[in-house]
Amino acid sequence: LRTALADTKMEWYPIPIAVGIGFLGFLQFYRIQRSQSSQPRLPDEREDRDSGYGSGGEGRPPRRKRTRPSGPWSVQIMSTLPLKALSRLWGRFNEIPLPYYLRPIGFRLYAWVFGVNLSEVGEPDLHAYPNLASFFYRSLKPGCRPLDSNPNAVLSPADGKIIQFGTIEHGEVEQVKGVTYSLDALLGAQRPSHSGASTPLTQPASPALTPQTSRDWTSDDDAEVVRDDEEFAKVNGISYTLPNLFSGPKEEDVHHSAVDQSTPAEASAEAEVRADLALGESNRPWWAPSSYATKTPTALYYCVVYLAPGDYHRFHSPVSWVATSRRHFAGELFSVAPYLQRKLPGLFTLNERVVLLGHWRWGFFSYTPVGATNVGSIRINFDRELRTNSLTTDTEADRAAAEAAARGEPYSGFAEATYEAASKVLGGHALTRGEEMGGFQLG
Amino acid sequence: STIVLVFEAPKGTRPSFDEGYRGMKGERKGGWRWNIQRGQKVKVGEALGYV
Repeated sequence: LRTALADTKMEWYPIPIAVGIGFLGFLQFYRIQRSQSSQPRLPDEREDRDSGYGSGGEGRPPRRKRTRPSGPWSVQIMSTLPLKALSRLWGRFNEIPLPYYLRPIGFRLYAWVFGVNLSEVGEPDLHAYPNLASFFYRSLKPGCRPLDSNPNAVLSPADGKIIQFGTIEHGEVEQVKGVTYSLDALLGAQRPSHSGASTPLTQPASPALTPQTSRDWTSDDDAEVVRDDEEFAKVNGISYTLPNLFSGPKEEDVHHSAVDQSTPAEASAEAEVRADLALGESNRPWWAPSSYATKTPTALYYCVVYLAPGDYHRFHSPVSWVATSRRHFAGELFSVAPYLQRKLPGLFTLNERVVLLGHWRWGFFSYTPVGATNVGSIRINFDRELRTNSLTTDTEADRAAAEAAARGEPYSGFAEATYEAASKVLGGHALTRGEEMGGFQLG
Repeated sequence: STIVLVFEAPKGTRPSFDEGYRGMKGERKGGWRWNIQRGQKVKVGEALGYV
């Protein structure tokens, strides 16, 4: 190398101007292409353009618009895979019955790899589990998970790891590494609808799927969905009305309900909250704290629990609350492993998820199981009509998108159903503290 | 799989003037308080926090 460097004769020539211009042009073209590919795009638009339907997709029935996630190369590769089809295939594969005598060996190996505590498994005879899917959805022995003795505690809904928790401010949930996503995108931007009809609580709720379109929450159309002064729930002596719970109290309610009988310290807190309310009322979404009319100022809190493959995959109710509606977002099924949560912004708003909306003693409460590639099926015990990770659901979503387009409205991306109960006061499906609500199943 | 909880809870009341004078400046008393840490493993039924 030393000889080559020392003895090789180098001659320098000026580069022709045309080559330089061409090089700069190529560099600019490359930059533009790169910046476009890194931004979220709509695959449908790209497909329409490539297939000759035009940029607006003229002549083609409208389909659901799904944003393409941005992120590192691993995310880009993953976004090109048919994740839902893979998930369904994975589910079918795991439903294949195992040979009877190989079951204990296979499940013990699985338990050793993923750290399953076999002494807690509800059925000690491992031969009883015909396949991995049934073992994955195993129950636990009674008494294995004692509930916290403090009645004011919010319990962990599942076995898992705390990924993130905190307070929600300005409608943004902070994800890992400071990446944020909108609460509207997670839960849906429209207020839940409510119906006065009722069915017995002892029977599982049978909600009718009523795909609805999203509207701006500030629009006047909201009056059609929520009836004024309809009593929503009465918990601990506090009456909740729909306007109170989802759109805030009326001005006169604020003045009459709390301040008159409060101490000076509480009155100052009330005054502060009322000032916040006055500031934010014009742009306050429906899920924002609703207890301004009561004496207790509240805030919105969130917590993300990640369930690893070996964990117990049934989930329970963290508090006693009332589920009034559910929203099924038929999204994609990316992995939700902590690595991908760090790398893929807004992961929870991309994946298929079931948002259960309701209320508890302090106001708003929502519970959102988010599916993943390997565990794409979300099961809710009291909602037998819910079908997740299914071709039928995707077809229904496509049809709903077409109907919304025909009406000239944007598609909200979710199908909503309401839970009706015998008790009009509760107005939904009541769940007790620690009650099993459902679970995640393989594929 | 993941579960996301979003809920409303009391954020406590501001301390009185005397309490603020004694060192509780800006801190709210009562209200919601977390009982967990990031990365902590939890089991069903354990408390995430208290009101």
